[in-house]
Amino acid sequence: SLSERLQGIFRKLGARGKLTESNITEGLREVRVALLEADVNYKVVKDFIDKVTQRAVGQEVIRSITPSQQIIKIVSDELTALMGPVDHSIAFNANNAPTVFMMVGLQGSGKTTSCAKFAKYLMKKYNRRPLLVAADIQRPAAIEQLKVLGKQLDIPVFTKAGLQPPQICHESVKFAEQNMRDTIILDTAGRLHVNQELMDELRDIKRRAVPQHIFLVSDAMTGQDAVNSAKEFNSAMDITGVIMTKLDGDARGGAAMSIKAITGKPIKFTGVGEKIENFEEFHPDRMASRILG
Amino acid sequence: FTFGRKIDNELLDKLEEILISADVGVETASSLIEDIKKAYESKTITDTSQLLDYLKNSLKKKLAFDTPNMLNTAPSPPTVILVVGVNGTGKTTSIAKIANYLLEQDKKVMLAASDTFRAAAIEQLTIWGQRLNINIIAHKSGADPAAVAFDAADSALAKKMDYLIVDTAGRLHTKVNLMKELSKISDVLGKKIPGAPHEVLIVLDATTGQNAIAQAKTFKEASKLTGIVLSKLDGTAKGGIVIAIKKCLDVPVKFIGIGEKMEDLEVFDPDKFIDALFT
Ligand SMILES: Nc1nc2c(ncn2[C@@H]2O[C@H](COP(=O)(O)OP(=O)(O)OP(=O)(O)O)[C@@H](O)[C@H]2O)c(=O)[nH]1
Ligand SMILES: Nc1nc2c(ncn2[C@@H]2O[C@H](COP(=O)(O)OP(=O)(O)OP(=O)(O)O)[C@@H](O)[C@H]2O)c(=O)[nH]1
Ligand SMILES: [Mg+2]
Ligand SMILES: [Mg+2]
Repeated sequence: SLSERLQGIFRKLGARGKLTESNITEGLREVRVALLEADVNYKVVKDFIDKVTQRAVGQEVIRSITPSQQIIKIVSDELTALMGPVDHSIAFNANNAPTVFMMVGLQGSGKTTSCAKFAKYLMKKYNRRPLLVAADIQRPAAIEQLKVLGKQLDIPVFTKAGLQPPQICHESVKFAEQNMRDTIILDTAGRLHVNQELMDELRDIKRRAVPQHIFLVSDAMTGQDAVNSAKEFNSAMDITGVIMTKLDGDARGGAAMSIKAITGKPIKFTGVGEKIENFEEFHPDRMASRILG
Repeated sequence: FTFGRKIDNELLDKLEEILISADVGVETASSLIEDIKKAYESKTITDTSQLLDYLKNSLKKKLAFDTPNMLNTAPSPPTVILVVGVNGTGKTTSIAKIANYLLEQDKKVMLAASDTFRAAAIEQLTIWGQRLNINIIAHKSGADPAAVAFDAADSALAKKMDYLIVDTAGRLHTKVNLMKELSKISDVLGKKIPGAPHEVLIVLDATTGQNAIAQAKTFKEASKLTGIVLSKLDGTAKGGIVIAIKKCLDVPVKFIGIGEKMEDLEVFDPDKFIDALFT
């Protein structure tokens, strides 16, 4: 673990009580390796280490803990501060119009499953009446997948044959109003951030459905590439938050740090399993210690 | 006159950045940089212009394997291919692509829908089967995946198929009971057809970071692995993690996925892959 490695280093340096500039640099070299092994983006790590070095050098020594513990505390505090604080509250429309949520992201990241999970979360926590919208018309059985999930939750799924996704999303609003659904969750097809045509389609959906909330659904095991896609989705959509999925695995999840650092947008929720109830609010402090290892 | 620049640390740092940014990993990147330093000290490389080629060639050698890109073939048909991996990596889509690849070689192919868990998984594979105009063996949703596999093996033998490809549910390698279920599917195939599964392909998402190593290691223990399908290489991720996987687990990449259509599959070309890593 990182703390074991740091203890070893400080023992070797004969560090005694005082945090000197040289043992800070040595300790942070180890932190850098830990972050890279955790899949934090190379440039994000560089900026972070520079920032933490400055903060550590100015730091007064805390007598009651060892130098390695102090480095970990500084790093962990800084990492938690970077990814948080997180406001889990959700703003719903004050008027009668349904509140619209949109899920976007790369192929296979967990969007469709997260639509159902988020619907259940809104039903349970806020007593909402969600409508799921099947706007992925290209993946085989995508509509069917959302319908199966909708049935499990006993909530309606809107689909309209013969229409393109922006129009489907547009028409879902009237359908929601007519069927007393106060919340709309748009499931979109997975797409590459470098596919210009499909990124334009997302912009089109946004124009036609006017979502109040846009979540980038991101896989926790993503490596260095996380910043590339997050940056593009954010600049195309101005996302409101991130849902990080598959955190029930053992991926360290450094992508969480990278995505927050690059986009400035908060990770709000996490997927922690395949079942509909496996959905939690994101806690930066827990993520920080997971990333540090 | 110029002899070419001395190998400087700034250049080595830049190379390390490229490798790490390609998901090669810190440890593998460091050892590659060490190799370069040794080659320079022993005068194998004498100037900077040789450095990148030396690195590329060493990587290409590491990724090549003796029977390049060949799918294993059973001594008598059908050859059984088991496709495994964590959630959402592209297993079902890759199966459609591999089936298409085999059909183009005039092979007779059948699919087994052994993902009986995920919503509409059977429907998804069924649609691919229809597009390919081939048989799919499926039970109802919630059925025992091993029973589907057994049934499919039976059918593949009876219908004299050349290949049977078995789709399995995405599963995180950390879920012990799911990995046990996978071992059972593999065992059941072997009971019905000697030596089956003859090929076990793990589908890895090219965007995956260091966790891919743990995935490959655990899946190898549960069901053995004979190859990797590296999917979604049409994105911006480089998939460098396969270098470490080849190094420590000796599992080669056999195919790459470069899109969502059934034609979007290529046989793995180490030279092309490594060249792309550095662009
Ligand atoms: N273990 C685990 N699996 C998850 C989680 N979220 C989603 N999955 C699984 O990941 C796989 C992909 O999920 P989908 O919801 O189909 O992903 P998607 O983003 O809609 O995929 P596309 O529409 O093809 O882009 C499925 O097997 C899901 O069950 C999670 O938090 N944990
Ligand atoms: N761009 C791109 N997308 C791909 C590729 N391979 C698969 N996909 C997409 O990735 C998503 C997930 O593919 P699936 O085949 O459902 O993945 P899976 O591993 O079977 O998923 P689970 O069964 O839920 O674990 C789909 O949207 C596919 O179209 C690829 O090579 N490139
Ligand atoms: Mg989907
Ligand atoms: Mg599948």
